[in-house]
Amino acid sequence: SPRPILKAGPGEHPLQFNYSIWFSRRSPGKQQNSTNYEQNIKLVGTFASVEQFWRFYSHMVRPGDLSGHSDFHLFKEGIKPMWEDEANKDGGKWIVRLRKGLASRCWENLILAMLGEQFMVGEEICGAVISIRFQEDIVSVWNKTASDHATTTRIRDTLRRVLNLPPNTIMEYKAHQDSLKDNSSF
Amino acid sequence: GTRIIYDRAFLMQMRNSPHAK
Repeated sequence: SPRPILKAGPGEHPLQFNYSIWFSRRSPGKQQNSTNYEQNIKLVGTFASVEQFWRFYSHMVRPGDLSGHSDFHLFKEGIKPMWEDEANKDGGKWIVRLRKGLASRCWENLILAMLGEQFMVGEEICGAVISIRFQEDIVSVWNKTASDHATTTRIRDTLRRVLNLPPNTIMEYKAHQDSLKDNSSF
Repeated sequence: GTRIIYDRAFLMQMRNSPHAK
């Protein structure tokens, strides 16, 4: 039987959508494929209100304090942070590369913008990822329809604003279908 | 329908609410 739908508690501030936080970490030396990707990704929790979000987030490690090859994923409840998910299969993502030291602040600004519905693109946002790597960190924002130029442009402009990025920051859009073809995520 | 929109300042303020602990 399906589990009951999570709701905001009495007196709490509901979010437009419920969200789930996931964590993944690649074992050193292991080659990534879609099977072990799915095994490595762990659901941390799901929340329906601002208060529930902070109860999770305040106890989580900040992404900038993670080491190795790790990712936090924040996705709408019911959407798995994988290309294969029905909501993602025709989608794509904006990729922003960050120099070391910026990950925690950028991630917090990004997820607050998502939870607060600052992107104004209807149902198009699927989720966001912060990827901690050795040389640099990467944030990405996933949307449903890679071919929808008006939506992807609006997401890019909102990202620039909420991340407060330097004007020369390089942003790249990649359709998941293209990532599948060249077998790469970044 | 109506969208539930929160700005960053409000969300940051909510961080300190007793319900968020």
